Amino acid sequence: KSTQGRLESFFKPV
Amino acid sequence: MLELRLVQGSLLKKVLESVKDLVNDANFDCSATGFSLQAMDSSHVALVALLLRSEGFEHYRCDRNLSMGMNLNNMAKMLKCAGNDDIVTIKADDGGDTVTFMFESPTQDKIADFEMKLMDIDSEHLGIPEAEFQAIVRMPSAEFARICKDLSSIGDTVVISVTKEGVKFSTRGDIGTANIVCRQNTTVDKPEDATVIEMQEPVSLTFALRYMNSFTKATPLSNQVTISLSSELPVVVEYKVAEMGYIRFYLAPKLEE
Repeated sequence: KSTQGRLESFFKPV
Repeated sequence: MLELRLVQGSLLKKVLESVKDLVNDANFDCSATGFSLQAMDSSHVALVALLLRSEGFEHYRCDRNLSMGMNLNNMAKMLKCAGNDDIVTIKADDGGDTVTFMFESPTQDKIADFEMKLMDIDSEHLGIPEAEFQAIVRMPSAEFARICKDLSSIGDTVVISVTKEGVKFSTRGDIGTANIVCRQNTTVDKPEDATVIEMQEPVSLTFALRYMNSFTKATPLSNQVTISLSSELPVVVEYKVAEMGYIRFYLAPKLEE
């Protein structure tokens, strides 16, 4: 089973 | 005042065709560095980053940093009206609520201007740090597009694995499985046909094919595509835009539960 990652999990808002 | 004149106007047409289905609205940022955009898709899974450096324009005037919110579908509609050989000029006034696209035929016998309404967009910018990648694959963009298209007829996701053997694209679906391995190949007549694999260590990541297929709409921009992979980082799929910049697509991987 896998879930779709979100970009915010990897990059921080600026 | 902003005035950007791009002799190879077809580049802008191709850029819009490659992003308009991924992102609805986006802010184009104009500064001394160039004309740029960073935007996420509505589900915050994929991100597009575009840079067209100021030196790539025949004329580049940007008196102060300007952010212009545009509906990319509408912008694409307007740019579709430019001929492939046309010179495209983007004009806007500071604080104005419109942008003008001017199209000049190469022989200067037809000049058109299209004015588009700007929009206010709350954009969320993400900081993307420089990363060391475990593997970087450079391959013909048409080949990558073909692989993504073929695999999406079998499954919904692609596992991209880089080992010493090469780069493997795998999928599985209800009807069966598919594996496509591309090996490094630098003994080609034309450099754009080469496949080059730089591997620091083996890496294997899973991605949604729907997004990968969307990225390959940028294929007309460049003969080569660069795929940069690192464990538990978004993949970067990059197409160079002539000599003036790039369009990069970031896609968050599928995570094992």
